[in-house]
Order: sequence, then C-alpha cells, then structure tokens
Amino acid sequence: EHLAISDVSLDDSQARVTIIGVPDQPGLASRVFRGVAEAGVFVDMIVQSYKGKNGKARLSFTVPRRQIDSALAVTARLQADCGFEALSSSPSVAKLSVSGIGLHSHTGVAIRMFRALAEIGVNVAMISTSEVRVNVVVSAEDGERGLKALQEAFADARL
Amino acid sequence: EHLAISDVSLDDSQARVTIIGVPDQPGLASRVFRGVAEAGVFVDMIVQSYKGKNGKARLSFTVPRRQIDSALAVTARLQADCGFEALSSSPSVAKLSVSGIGLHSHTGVAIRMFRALAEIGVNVAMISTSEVRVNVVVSAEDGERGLKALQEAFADARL
Ligand SMILES: C[C@@H](O)[C@H](N)C(=O)O
Ligand SMILES: C[C@@H](O)[C@H](N)C(=O)O
Repeated sequence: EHLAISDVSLDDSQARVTIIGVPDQPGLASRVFRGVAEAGVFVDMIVQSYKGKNGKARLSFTVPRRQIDSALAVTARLQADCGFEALSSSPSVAKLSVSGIGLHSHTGVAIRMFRALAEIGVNVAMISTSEVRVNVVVSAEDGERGLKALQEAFADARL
Repeated sequence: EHLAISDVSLDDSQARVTIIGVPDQPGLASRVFRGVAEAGVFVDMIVQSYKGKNGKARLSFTVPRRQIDSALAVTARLQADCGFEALSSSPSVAKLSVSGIGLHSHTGVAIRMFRALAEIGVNVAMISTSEVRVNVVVSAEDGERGLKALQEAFADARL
C-alpha cells in the first residue's frame, strides 16, 4: 500500500477531561461545549464513542494544560444539572498525530501507528481519525518515545 | 468569530461496530484493526474515548454497509482471545462532516454543529474532531434532516 505521509507530530501542551455517563439525548453535547467555550476554554480534540450497555455516552476532550481547572469547574457545575455519572481528568497528556494524503491511506496510517506504539508498549488512551489525519492520545510520559517510534515507522512514507 | 467553512457533507454509506469493554493495554487496537484489515474490510472513522470507571476502553469504528457482516465476524472471533465484554453494531449510520479552515475555527464549528442538531432533536451518537474537520455520526434516519440543518447553520460561513 502506498502511504503518503505529510506530517508526524507531537503536541504535549494538552490536558484531558472525560465525562463518564452522559445521558445520550439531543442537546447534551451542545450544552457541554457551549459552557466550556463561554468560560473561555479552548477545546482541541473532542471524542465520543458510541454509548455502552447502560445507554450512556462518554465524552472526552482536550484543553490547554493551563485551562484544565476552568474546564473542570464548568463540567463539575453542569454535572448535577445534566446527570453525569462521573468526571475524570489528566493534567497532562500527549497527542500524537500522523497526517496522510488521500482517503484510502488513513486506515493504513492508523494500523501502522497502533502497531508501532504497541511494539514499544505505549498504551493508546484516545483515538480520533479523519480523512486526512489520525490523532491518538497517550500519557505525557510516552509522548517523546511515541513520536520517535512513529517517525521511524513512517520514515519510508514521508513526502 | 470568523468561521471559514469549506464543506458540509453527509455520508450515508457507513455501518457501525462498537467494542464495549476493551482491555486498556498496549496492543489491543493494533490487533483489532489489523484483523479487520486482513479481512479486507475498509475502516473509515475510528473513535476511542478515554476508559471508564471499570478501566476498560470502548472502540467504535465505521465500515461500508456491505462489509458489516465480515467486520462483525472478525471482532466476534477476537472477542474471546482479547476479553471484550460485548459488541454492538448498527447496519446503517449517517456521518455528517463540516470542514473548517485554520486551527481556531474547529471548536467554533463543533459548537455550531452540536447546537444545530440539538435544535432539531437529532441525537449525536459519535464525535470525532481534527484540526480541520468535525465528524459526527447520527442515526441513518437523521442524516438528511441533519445535513439540511447544518447547511443552514453554516450558510453564512461558506467559503
Ligand atoms: C484500547 C486500546 O486502544 C489499547 N489501549 C491499545 O493501546 O491498544
Ligand atoms: C452525548 C451527547 O452527544 C448527546 N447524544 C447529544 O446529542 O448531545
């Protein structure tokens, strides 16, 4: 498979907020992110996987590390109103990104990323793919060595 | 806020697979997606939100509708080996996408999307954002009216 990679990068400026047990009804995502934006918090990655057996969704998002306290304050205030089961967060995470060119390459890109990170024992905490880019979140400690592993794994495919 | 939107689109060719209760250890994502690729299934969107209170992750991905059976066969075969708690799927979903230009617009894009869908009572089932694009999955029945609502919501921002 011919992969054409334009960029492999590490963003270690982010923190993570996860809302566990979000009622899966229209309007909740809008309330959460409007509240976070009104508090002046800049959200980077937003990820929601499909609901679980209990019918509740799980929303994760990343914010600049210096804004984690205001992001948590907003979600904690919404918790009672919206019926969230729990909040979890991390003061620092690392986002690893690989950008490919063309629709058919992003699956190949994802598979190669997951394999490269698995081989060095790095756990993938969040995944978000789009047509031209695959983003994964790993622990802050794994950022640098994750980046090195991905640079090697894609060395032959760089544009 | 000046939003610059290059595209609002609906892809109603996809189906969804969700693996509930994935052990959150290095290597699992690699095994799943290598298995799915070896079965010749083309994966479009991959989403993993952060693990829940039970320490297990939840992986959702979309595949062409005609390939849902082989995708489920692969994940069912892996279920016992990898210790997945459950599988869920949908034979048809609708992916709504809005592409923005420039880093600072994608949060504004996401908020406007969520609000537009909330106002017409469309439930957001999955979310995946990247720097230039926001993808949400809704039910197949909500695809067309979701697209119309987004076209109106972003009419003033189209490039
Ligand atoms: C769940 C899955 O992503 C796992 N954490 C892995 O690294 O492969
Ligand atoms: C969980 C959240 O995304 C909800 N389903 C909504 O539509 O807002």
